[in-house]
Amino acid sequence: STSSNPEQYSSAVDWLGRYGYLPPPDPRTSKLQTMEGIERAIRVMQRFGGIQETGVIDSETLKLMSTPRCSLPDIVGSEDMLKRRRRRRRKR
Amino acid sequence: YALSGLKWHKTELTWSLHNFPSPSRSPTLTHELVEGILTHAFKAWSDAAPLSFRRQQSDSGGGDIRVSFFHFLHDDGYPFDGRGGTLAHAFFPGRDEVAGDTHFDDHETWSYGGDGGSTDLFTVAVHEFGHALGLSHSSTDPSIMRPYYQGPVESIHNFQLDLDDRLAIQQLYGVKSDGLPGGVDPDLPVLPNPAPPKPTQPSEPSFPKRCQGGFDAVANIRGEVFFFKGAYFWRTTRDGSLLSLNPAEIKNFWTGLPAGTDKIDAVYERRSDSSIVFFIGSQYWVFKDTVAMSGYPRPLSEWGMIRKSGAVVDRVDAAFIWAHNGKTYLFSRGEFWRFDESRKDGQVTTRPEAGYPRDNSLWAGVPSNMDDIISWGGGDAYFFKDNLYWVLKSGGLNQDIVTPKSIAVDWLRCPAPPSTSTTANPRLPGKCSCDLRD
Repeated sequence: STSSNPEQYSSAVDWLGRYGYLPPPDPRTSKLQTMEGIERAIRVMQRFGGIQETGVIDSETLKLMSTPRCSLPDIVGSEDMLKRRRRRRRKR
Repeated sequence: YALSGLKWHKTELTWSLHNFPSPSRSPTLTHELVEGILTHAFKAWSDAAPLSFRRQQSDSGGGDIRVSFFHFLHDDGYPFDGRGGTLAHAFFPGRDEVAGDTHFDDHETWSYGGDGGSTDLFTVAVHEFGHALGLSHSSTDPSIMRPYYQGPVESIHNFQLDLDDRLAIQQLYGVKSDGLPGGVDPDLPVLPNPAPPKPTQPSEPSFPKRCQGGFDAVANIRGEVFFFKGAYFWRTTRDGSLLSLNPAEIKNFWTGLPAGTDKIDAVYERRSDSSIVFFIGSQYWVFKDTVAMSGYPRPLSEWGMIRKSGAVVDRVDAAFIWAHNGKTYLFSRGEFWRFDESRKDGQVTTRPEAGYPRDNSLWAGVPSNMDDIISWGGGDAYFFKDNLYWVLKSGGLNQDIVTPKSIAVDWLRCPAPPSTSTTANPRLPGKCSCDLRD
């Protein structure tokens, strides 16, 4: 349930977005994250990290999310670091 | 392995070291040792592909790969986060000014060998140089390009990349011996052109001002806070980021509400099935994600809320799930009802618990006619009224003095008012509640 521990849930969603498993939020162009979408993202993250695919934020998933790591996203789409950097430069 | 789609179009690369890790945090690393570790990290890649790395002095421009130790904000848009968490990052190859730059978090305790709670500089450097050469994160085990810190290697002198990493770097730059690594032309296919830039839209002046407060409804939905006002809403993330200064139109996001909807009374995310419940007047809608489920709207009377006066409730002012006990609370005209929405036989019951309604005044220290309420943070209850909010700590009900704060400033990125005034106790308008600053 998302309501049972909102802080933990929000942290996990934040983590999934930061490392490319969820699309970046944008109220004008994107939908609210669906539960299915979040579950799918968790599964991809679990598969990528080599832990059991459960689709829920379990203790193994939380442990992996708290493991020190590289800042770059695991799933590099249109929002990869360099493109974001270029866009920011153009704005400046 | 995964490739970023970018590579250096040369094999003789230069690098520079712009500073060293702070001696106070990484006392075991001398300058010579850092230089040696980084040199060996480059060698791991040049052993597997026809690449060469030559060090340049940092004051001569720095070359292709510029290595630095930074902490927190360091002017590249990707701040570090203190000890633990993120350790380092690097920019992919290219012609961009920052291409190849490799940054290590100077709040880590870097070491040679990574024992005693420290982080091994060599393995992290090999990983980051992989990015600087064009590799993305790999899910393969073993691979130095896995995103998580894996601890030190047995010996940096004998270290060799794993097969996954060798195949990746050889796909980009070929193999050292004769032969055809990854095809005749190891260049990657041309990337599609980026989407054309969109012109900046000026702010629509008719949008309701977010800084004025007075929200119709506030809801914590999937970890984000939504502020509804009129036909629009604003949205903030857990870390306090407002996704846009301009609001989004409710009808463009929430599909299934009647045309012309210009006021939401209350919203909450149901605990049992994560559906989202909207209250408008004497009707309610249940949404699966952003789309209303079939069969809605349904009459509010189905919730079985009867006032002390005997009248049937005809509107909901506020709704939230109190994280303290997981129960759902609905408020209307100074009274509130409590529901246990846990699933029973696959059904969600919408009947109030016995002993309700009760007076809103039981929630001491907050306005009795609130605009809306959410559970947030560590389970605290946040009461919103006009442009102020009050926080009742987790499980608290009778906190006589609860100092209100500004919704506009704290949630919606509005400037603070020029001067502070004494805040009134919402229950006793003539009595002031002051803190030291006031």
